[in-house]
Amino acid sequence: MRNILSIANQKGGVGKTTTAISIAAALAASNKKILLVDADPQANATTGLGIAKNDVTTSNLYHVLIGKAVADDVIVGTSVPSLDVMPSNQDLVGVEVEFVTMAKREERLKNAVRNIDRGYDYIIIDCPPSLGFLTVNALVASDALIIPLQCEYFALEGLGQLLNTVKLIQARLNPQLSLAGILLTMFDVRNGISHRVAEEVRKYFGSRVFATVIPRNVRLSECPSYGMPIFQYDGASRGALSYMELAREILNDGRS
Amino acid sequence: MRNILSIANQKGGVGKTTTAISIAAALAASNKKILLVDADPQANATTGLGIAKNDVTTSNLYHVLIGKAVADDVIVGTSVPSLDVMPSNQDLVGVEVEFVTMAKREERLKNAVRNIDRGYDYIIIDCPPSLGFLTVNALVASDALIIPLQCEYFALEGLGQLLNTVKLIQARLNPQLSLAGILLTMFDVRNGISHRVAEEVRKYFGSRVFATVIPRNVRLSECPSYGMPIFQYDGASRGALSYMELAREILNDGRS
Ligand SMILES: Nc1ncnc2c1ncn2[C@@H]1O[C@H](COP(=O)(O)OP(=O)(O)OP(=O)(O)O)[C@@H](O)[C@H]1O
Ligand SMILES: Nc1ncnc2c1ncn2[C@@H]1O[C@H](COP(=O)(O)OP(=O)(O)OP(=O)(O)O)[C@@H](O)[C@H]1O
Ligand SMILES: [Mg+2]
Ligand SMILES: [Mg+2]
Repeated sequence: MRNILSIANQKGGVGKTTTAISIAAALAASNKKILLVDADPQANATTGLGIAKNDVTTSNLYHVLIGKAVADDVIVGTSVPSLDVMPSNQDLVGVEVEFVTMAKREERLKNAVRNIDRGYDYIIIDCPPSLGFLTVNALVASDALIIPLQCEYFALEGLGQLLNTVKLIQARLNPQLSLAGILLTMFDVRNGISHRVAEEVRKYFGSRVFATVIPRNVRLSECPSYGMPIFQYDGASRGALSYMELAREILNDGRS
Repeated sequence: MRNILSIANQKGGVGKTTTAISIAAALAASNKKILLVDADPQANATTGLGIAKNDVTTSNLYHVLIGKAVADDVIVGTSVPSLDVMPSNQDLVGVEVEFVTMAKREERLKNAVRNIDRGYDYIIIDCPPSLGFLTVNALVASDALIIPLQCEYFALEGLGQLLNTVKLIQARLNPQLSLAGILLTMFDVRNGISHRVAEEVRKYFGSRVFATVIPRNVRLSECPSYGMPIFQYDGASRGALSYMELAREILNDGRS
């Protein structure tokens, strides 16, 4: 049973891509073979790992979803050993409309990733900030889901809508899908709202919230401009240490 | 000619909603009559102005777009004098697929707002973090566009894609659409990346970047939990002062 993990939240800018790249790199550093699937037309996970968007214009997830290529054709390596990427591209913007009449359109990604035979221990899927076609495809393809939650008011507001969508998907499209956990991100100790949001989330969701909290740490926002994950950029930073702790938590409790 | 302004950027969490609410409230405080249209299914602009999502489940932008209601029916007042809202709701999530076979589907919002006869000086449209149906509808309905740009690497990366989409819309759907300006948001003086991004944006876009820069200011992230814009919550904060300065810049140079 392969572990396929989606990183999803329709609220924008909550740390989905940063979490996807950091978990993927941390697991790769723990002797696991990892594939990171970039399911966001913005392609931030692709460039955040040093792959130029212009190098993959004819060979990326879009071509796999429309059936012009198989996953194996488009997967590329990264500067991180044991970490591969299925890159994305802005062509993905149009898939929701392109596929509207196609039967079982929500299973396109599931069929694509389930046939990959390269011995990956984990497949991590970075989702766009929406509850549309691409995110639904990712959740249908996944065994579990991590919800990054920025410690801010607007982010907390959207959590209910996301959990409703997850329940619908579990009921109709993917009964296997479980919630690996809610991850508190960009926590700022100096900021009252961070504490209030964290308290409220732990009150409602208890053990479904990861013990690891990701602090706001400027090094996390610097590393993508160098095309490398936090561990290569500044392994001793609070950002790197917290994501390494999270990877251990994921590996140890076998939640996903 | 009425001023219809979209606040758009497909990158998530860059300050679109905060900018839409703050500009709308600042213009309302400058004796202008303002309508804020919430075109995001997350409905953050709706709740950020104190309107409960559950109060508008049967009467919001969704019903206007599907033709079940006219704009006048769904517009509600706020605690801010001269500021009304056309609220949103999560039903909007499905419109992209629902409308796929409808002719001129990209003009639904334009037709809805152009017929409102309540003497608004400005109509401000808050967009979701995507380049899909709702954002295209907003840009087709608009006279001008403001692009909030968070001073971070991933946000800078997406700017090219957004400007390409704007050019396509100008060429095919709305030749009137102009760029009111790029607004630097969440600028943190202590953070090297903020300075680097700001320098790069001014180098490429020169006078198309607003002189006003919005600093990172915790008061801006606190006010939505009280359902009020920054001016009512903390009018002396750096966040409030910078958005008041921006409103003056918009009014003075008649860009939009
Ligand atoms: N813990 C953190 N501390 C400081 N900055 C962070 C942290 N996590 C992410 N960032 C920065 O915040 C911004 C938003 O993060 P990111 O792009 O990962 O969010 P996202 O949810 O993937 O956004 P989108 O909704 O656009 O896909 C980025 O510029 C990123 O570098
Ligand atoms: N200048 C600022 N300083 C500090 N916090 C801010 C600032 N502007 C916005 N915020 C906070 O940052 C978060 C993201 O801002 P906001 O929700 O306005 O962005 P958005 O672009 O509308 O997001 P989305 O892409 O989800 O629609 C919110 O929690 C908001 O309160
Ligand atoms: Mg992302
Ligand atoms: Mg918003």
